[in-house]
Amino acid sequence: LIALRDVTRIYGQGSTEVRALAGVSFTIQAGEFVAVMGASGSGKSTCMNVLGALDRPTAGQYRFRDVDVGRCDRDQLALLRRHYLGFVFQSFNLLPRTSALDNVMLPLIYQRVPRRERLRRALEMLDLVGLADRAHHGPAQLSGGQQQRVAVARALVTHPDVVLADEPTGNLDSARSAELLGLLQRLNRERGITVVMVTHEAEAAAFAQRVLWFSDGLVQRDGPPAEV
Amino acid sequence: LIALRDVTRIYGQGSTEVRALAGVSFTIQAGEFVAVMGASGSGKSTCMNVLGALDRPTAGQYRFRDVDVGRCDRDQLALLRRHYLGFVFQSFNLLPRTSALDNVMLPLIYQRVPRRERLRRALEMLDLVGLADRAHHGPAQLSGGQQQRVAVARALVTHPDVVLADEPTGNLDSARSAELLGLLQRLNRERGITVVMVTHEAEAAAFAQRVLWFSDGLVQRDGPPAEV
Ligand SMILES: Nc1ncnc2c1ncn2[C@@H]1O[C@H](COP(=O)(O)OP(=O)(O)OP(=O)(O)O)[C@@H](O)[C@H]1O
Ligand SMILES: Nc1ncnc2c1ncn2[C@@H]1O[C@H](COP(=O)(O)OP(=O)(O)OP(=O)(O)O)[C@@H](O)[C@H]1O
Ligand SMILES: [Mg+2]
Ligand SMILES: [Mg+2]
Repeated sequence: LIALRDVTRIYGQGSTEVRALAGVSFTIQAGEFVAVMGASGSGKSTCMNVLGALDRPTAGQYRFRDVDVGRCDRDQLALLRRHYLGFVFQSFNLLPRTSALDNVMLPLIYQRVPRRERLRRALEMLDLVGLADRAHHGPAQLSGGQQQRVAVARALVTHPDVVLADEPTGNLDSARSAELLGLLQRLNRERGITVVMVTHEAEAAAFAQRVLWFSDGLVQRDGPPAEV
Repeated sequence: LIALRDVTRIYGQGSTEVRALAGVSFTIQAGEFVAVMGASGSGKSTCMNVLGALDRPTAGQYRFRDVDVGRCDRDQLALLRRHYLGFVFQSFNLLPRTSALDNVMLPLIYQRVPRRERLRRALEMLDLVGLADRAHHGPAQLSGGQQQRVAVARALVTHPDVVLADEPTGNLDSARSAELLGLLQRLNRERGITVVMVTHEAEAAAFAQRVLWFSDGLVQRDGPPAEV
């Protein structure tokens, strides 16, 4: 499903050059639940942006469903994301001055889902993350953890084949966190949704079957949570 | 030092009314290290905004250094914050398109610290959080955890009497997190800085001597970390 080979991502040049990714190679099969861990600044979000077709590598290859993503033009990338991917951003990226409900419905509008069905599915997803009673609040009227849950609901509402979640529980108490991780695990086991999740918490990584450990732009370790 | 009595904060009105704080009372002595915990949406950030004189209660009283904060005008509040408080926001609130160094120097400009001294202290603080080599990066060129550490550096650079930190380690790996919590603990023990820190992680709360547990806008429990 996912295959990275020697992926490099360099920012800046010369003396201010930053090697955010320094030659990353791994594959992920459909149906896996993979945790991505590693020190702050080690390249995890940069790797997630490459996986999500939001950023192009400086060098190396990314194949998604056996398509060379680097050869796609902007429209093809947009279609690929819309059709297969759900992305939870580390800083949420909700539309400001837009209700939680409208934020969650947005991916369904892109998929041309009829209005009544959009409303039903968005409300159902908000209810799943415990925010049915906050549907009409905008981001400025939501707590940090509530904004994070809206971002998760938006990523899941299209039932994507692949969920890319960058620190989805960083602002949640342990009860809400366990709830959300349990939901991701159910989607993975019952519907075969592939999950790639950045986390810094060992208890969250325990919900995955495999951990990719990043260090200075490289995958340093790759194995079951207990080992890594 | 800090005394809240029956503090209430209500958003909206009528059927859309939200009681973010529903009558909170507690005191904090100078030199304490207090963790604030509780479910997502339970009122922690709202309470921190009241403590930081960034928001006025709907009802109740907040006394800081025996001054009735509710009776202060906007200028007096600004002086109070500038002189005594350092605030780490849950969503960082860094100035965009502004380098890490300039972001950290900003509170020192308000305190009329001379330029050479500002530079020295800001670089020292960035070094303490492991970001000496990112001094000239703006927020868009920093990872999530790096932005969080810049926010912490900015809150500490004035050596405030009181540090209010809203989820300061939410985006940090366990090594960086322990480092930062150890720094807060040292400032608390060696310099008597009062620390009030929202966290959802028990390992972080263990650095404090006391936990205030919030639930539905009320302080439900108040005691040592092991008990709460
Ligand atoms: N401007 C607003 N208008 C209406 N409701 C609001 C507003 N701001 C916050 N709220 C509500 O007030 C409640 C408390 O919010 P607060 O940010 O204090 O929670 P919190 O404990 O910090 O949560 P988290 O752990 O998720 O950060 C939440 O239920 C939130 O929806
Ligand atoms: N636009 C940019 N220009 C320069 N350097 C950048 C830019 N974006 C990111 N970086 C650098 O690339 C490195 C990797 O960033 P990345 O966001 O992938 O880290 P991360 O592992 O997600 O960290 P965190 O756990 O703190 O979120 C960091 O050291 C960061 O400073
Ligand atoms: Mg990141
Ligand atoms: Mg909060």
